[in-house]
Amino acid sequence: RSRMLVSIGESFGHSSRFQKINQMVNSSERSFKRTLDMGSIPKPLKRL
Amino acid sequence: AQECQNLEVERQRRLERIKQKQSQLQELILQQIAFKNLVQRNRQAEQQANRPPPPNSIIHLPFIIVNTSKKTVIDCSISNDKFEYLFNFDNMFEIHDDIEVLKRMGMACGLEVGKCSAEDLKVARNLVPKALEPYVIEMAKGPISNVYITGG
Amino acid sequence: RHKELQSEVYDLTEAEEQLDDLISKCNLQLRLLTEDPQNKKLGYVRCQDLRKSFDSPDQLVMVIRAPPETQMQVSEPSEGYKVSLKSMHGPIDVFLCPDD
Repeated sequence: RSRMLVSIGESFGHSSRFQKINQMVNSSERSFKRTLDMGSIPKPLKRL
Repeated sequence: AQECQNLEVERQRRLERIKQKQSQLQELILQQIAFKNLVQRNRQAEQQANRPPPPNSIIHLPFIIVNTSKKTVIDCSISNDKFEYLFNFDNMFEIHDDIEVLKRMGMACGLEVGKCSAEDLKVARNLVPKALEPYVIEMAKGPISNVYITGG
Repeated sequence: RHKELQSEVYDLTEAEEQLDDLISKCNLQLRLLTEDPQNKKLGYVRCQDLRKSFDSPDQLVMVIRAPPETQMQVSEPSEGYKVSLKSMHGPIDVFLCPDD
């Protein structure tokens, strides 16, 4: 499962639906990978 | 012995279901209190100001918010009809719905964390039907973890 | 033990039915509450409410207002921090909560 799907646009759904997403997004893997990347080649800053 | 074992399994299953339904009911009670509090607050504010707030300074429910660091670079593609968006963040973010915002604004009287002053409890009890009052009183002491059976 | 278990399961059955009844009543009350035109008009938060709720000054707060049944898809971090929104019933509004 590489992504999560939720329906938005209604009030007062189940708040827990976003807890799982936030846990997934803030899982350490990607940031760990990023630190590895950052460590090797400093990425050029993106122009806005 | 076999019948006792079956009853034991049935008892365990019911306990699990009751706990899950209890937290569902608590969330519904919180949402009802938070929404009523929000409407009351806005009504009083508009009466005091004698006018509604400027339209571009308010956000009507329902909405969700995405918060991230200000350092985050966000690429955003939008379809012409605004029916589709694609966001690409280069850093972590969090997503919260409107009820989470209302709780953080204190609209749920602190019941969501079981820290409810006597004054707040009085306000909360007045915002729910009589049948739910025992739950509100119980929630004010802290999240109901055990099986709570109201006398009613 | 058998007699004890029987009466306990009976009590739990009663409790569960009572909960089902309260949950359906609560759902109905919440729907009537949020659909009431007056409450719809007064059901809003102000920008300062959002700023207060996500108080750290280095946070950017993006607000998304979408029609019902809009699909939000969030990808795994290893695939990049992607969020896609797809609406079937109207345009989606996205705006940043302005600073003070």
